[in-house]
Parts: sequence; structure tokens; C-alpha cells
Amino acid sequence: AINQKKLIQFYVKT
Amino acid sequence: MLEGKFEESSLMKKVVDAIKDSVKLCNFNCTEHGVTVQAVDDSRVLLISLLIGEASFEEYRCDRNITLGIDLESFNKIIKNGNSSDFLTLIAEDSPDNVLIIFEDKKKDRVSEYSLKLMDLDSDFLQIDDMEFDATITMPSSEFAKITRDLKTLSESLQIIVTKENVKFSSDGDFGTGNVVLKGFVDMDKPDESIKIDMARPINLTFGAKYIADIVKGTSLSESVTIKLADKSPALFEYKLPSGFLRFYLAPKFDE
Repeated sequence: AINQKKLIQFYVKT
Repeated sequence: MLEGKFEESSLMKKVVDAIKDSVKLCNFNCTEHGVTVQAVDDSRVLLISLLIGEASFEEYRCDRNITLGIDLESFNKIIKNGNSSDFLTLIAEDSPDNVLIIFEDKKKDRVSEYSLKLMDLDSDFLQIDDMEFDATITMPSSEFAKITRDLKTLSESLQIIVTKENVKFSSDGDFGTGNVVLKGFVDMDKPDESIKIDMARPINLTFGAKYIADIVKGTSLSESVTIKLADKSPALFEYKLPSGFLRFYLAPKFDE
């Protein structure tokens, strides 16, 4: 299945 | 102290309209250079990044950095009360509990003053480094809005496929499929009508159509929109402001 990614999987939280 | 006066309230109205359905609460960070907002939607899929540069204001003064924690639904109720052609002035003290919102009619001696209570908002900041994108599309914002609305009626996903020759927007739903293909072209008379496709690598990405439908609420801010895409990465959708921008970063969908 195709899954919706979350932004936190790409960017670092500061 | 913050004191920012817009020549017309319409810019702020459009900005609030463009973001209020994506995020409910956000900090407006005011510095000497202007006002910035970074906020993520509740599902953590869509990020907005706003810069209203100092030059967007007719008069602007901000001695110290000030954070305005704003409930956009409430702010929208007040901001709608001004006429689009009114001067709009925002005033806040250094550690404010509220922000003053003043509309001035240019012809009549009518001044409307509102005060909005501010909130103390926690906000995570996401570090977004300059990315290398594989494809960049610049196109009329109204055309992108129409394509989004049209294809969203078929499916909850919208696919964007970029090849050397064209960009294809595609949706595949239960009752049928649809796609719109655009080729790059230059309109000499109306440059904003042009479609520009720059591609270093072919792209095939899928996004939640409802998020793109929220993004195109920025359409009234700019004649054109720029879409930057990279494989298996969030896409960047940018509406330029007279001085600044409204950017949306949208995480894609893909198979593991």
C-alpha cells in the first residue's frame, strides 16, 4: 500500500 | 514595540485566508526584517512558511523581536471586518497580551480599532535546509488551482509526473481516472501565463489531494505558483508576495 509520509521523517525538529 | 502599517488590508486578508484551513494556531514572529510564520498542520504532513518582508509594509517598525501567538480563526473574524482598500495597522507592545488591529478608510474619516487576545503557543521548529530539487515547474496559480479542484473530485491522491517535455497531473479513483498534461511555453505578452518546466531528473510523486486543495488557497496571493519536486521528498509550493513568500512543504505518499 502507498503510505502518507510525515514531515518529521524528512526534517529535524529544533 | 511593533507597528506595521499596510497600504491595503487585502494582503493580510489573503494571507490569513490562505493558511487558516491548514493551521489553527501559529506564532507570528516579528523582527526588524518583517514577519515570519512557520507552522505545521495537525496531521504533520503540511508545513507553511510565511515571510511578509518589511517592504510589504508602508511603515514598519519593530525594535525588539516580538512573538504574536495567534488563533487564526479569531484573527480572521477581525481581519474580515476591514475593507480591502483600508490601511491596516498592527500594533503590539514588547511582551504583548494582545495585538491592536486598526483599519482606516482612505476617503472617510473612519477608524475601526480591534484588539485580539494573544496565546502562549508552544511551537516545534523544523529545520528545512536548502534542498536540491529534481524538477521545478512555474505556472499560473489559477490553472494549478483548477487542475487540483478538478482532479480531487476523482481521487484522494494526486500524482505529479514530470518528464523532459511536460508535466502530468493525474488522479485514479473508484469511478474513473483523469489527467491534465501541460507543456512548457512562453507567453511574451503575459509572462505570468507562461509555463516553465525545468527538469534534471524525471519525477513521479503522489500527494494527498486534500492537502494540495488547501495549498491552492494561496492562489489569490500571486499570479503564478512555483512547484519544486525531488524524488521521495517533500514538495515545495511557493506563492511570491510583493516582498516575501508563502511556501508550503508537503510530504509525499510512497511505498516502502
